[in-house]
Amino acid sequence: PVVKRAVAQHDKVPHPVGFVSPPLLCPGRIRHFKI
Amino acid sequence: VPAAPVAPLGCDDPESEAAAYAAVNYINSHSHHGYKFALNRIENIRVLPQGPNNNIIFLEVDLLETRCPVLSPTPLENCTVRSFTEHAVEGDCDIKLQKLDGKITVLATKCHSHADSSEDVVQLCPDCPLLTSLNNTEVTTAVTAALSAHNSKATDAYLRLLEIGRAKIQYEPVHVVYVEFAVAATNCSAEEAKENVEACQLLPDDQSNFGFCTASMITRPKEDLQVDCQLYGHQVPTPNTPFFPEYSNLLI
Repeated sequence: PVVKRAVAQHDKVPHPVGFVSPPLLCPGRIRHFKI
Repeated sequence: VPAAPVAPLGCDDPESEAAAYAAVNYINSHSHHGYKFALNRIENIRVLPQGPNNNIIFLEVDLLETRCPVLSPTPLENCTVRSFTEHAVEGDCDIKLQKLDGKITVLATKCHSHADSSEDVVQLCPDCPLLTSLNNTEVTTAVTAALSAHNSKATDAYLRLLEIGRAKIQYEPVHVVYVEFAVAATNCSAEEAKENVEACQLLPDDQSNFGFCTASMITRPKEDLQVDCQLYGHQVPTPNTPFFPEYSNLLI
């Protein structure tokens, strides 16, 4: 018989030490002022 | 083997800035009216690889208007960005570029500009003059009076109006109209113009001499008119200061 198995709640894979998520790439810096 | 995915570019990466400066130079050198714009912020950048050393780049940038008219030979880096209290004008541009073997080429641009809201300016500076429509009658009256006053005192060429670039009106404590307008020298001296102004035509392309005037006209409590015109001298068209043929027969 085909039985549907509940998928075990996967635990978050810890980021390896030293991994820095990419900084917010855009929008860039403001050179004068923002209207 | 598919091309290796291109690492996403940051908006402040040197490659993004190089593309943005190429785009801003292109926009300024192809703009036929108003003022030069300076880069204020790179909003977004997307790179589509087309093959080895061949990328299409889509760029979104925020620009700010400077005080330099598009016909001014002043290099952009020496053009002051209008301050917030001068009633700044912002430009939003979408640009498509190609970077092929390290050379950046602008393929297309789409821009629109808008002035900052008057409420923002008044909030910070209650008495600052605010931008007004260029065909406001007080504006056209001030431009006509200022150009006429300059030509009546001029000892060199008679100047004709090319376009009104900017106008502001201050209501308190006195009523003042501030105008800025582009002019061009004609083939008449100011003296000759008094005889027959219809004969005064803009100089041909190879002798063109553009300039710029700023003026302020107080109407109340008493009349007072200040005008200052500067001619740039003949400029050989370059990628930064192309000559605009439609000006040669443009008389507003």
